Amino acid sequence: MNIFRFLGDLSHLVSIWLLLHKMTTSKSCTGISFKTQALYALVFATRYLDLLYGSWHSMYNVAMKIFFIGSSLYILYLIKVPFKPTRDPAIDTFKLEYLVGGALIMSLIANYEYSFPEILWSFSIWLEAVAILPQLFIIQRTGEAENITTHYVAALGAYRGLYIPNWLYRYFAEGFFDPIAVIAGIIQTVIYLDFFYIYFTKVLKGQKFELP
Amino acid sequence: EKTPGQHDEL
Repeated sequence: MNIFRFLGDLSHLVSIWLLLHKMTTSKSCTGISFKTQALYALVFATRYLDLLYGSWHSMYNVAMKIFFIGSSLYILYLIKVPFKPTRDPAIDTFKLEYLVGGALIMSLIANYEYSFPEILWSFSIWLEAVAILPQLFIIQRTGEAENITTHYVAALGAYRGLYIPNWLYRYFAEGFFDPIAVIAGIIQTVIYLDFFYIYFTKVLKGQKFELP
Repeated sequence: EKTPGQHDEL
């Protein structure tokens, strides 16, 4: 564990807290992509159910995995049950087939072993790389976003961004290099760049997130 | 070299 990875994981926790805070205080899920949230639940289920076959690295690791699986299911429940009337499915129209299909193909091409757990792990890595796209698509379509929603996306992007110095650190300090996680992680971070540009130039200067 | 099943990152 190094500082970049720890701050990244912390940022991931903050993002989930921001999302729950937005939904429970406004009692709505307006502007939130159910599809992105469903993809994250699938990412966590396919990556973290390795707990079931004994992949226990540390208490930290196990507790985080359980938290991410549990909170993602709770978020799906909130969107689908109590806040269902506030969701507008007509703007959440990104085609999931392409993302899931692409991740499936990538997991068969790029994995460390042709075994069920390894292909599942690789699938979750590639799927996570693109899971934010339906959410960014909603922001692009509506041309604006509530500030709290942009803070949520920014915290998620920061989590991914911080994993890059973590990999550099691990490569030089531990000789650890995981090419699949690194390549998918860089793709994932690049997807956030446009968003971050507007977030830094507008939202952090007190303006509303609006596309030009 | 990456060993399968040793994914310690989240």
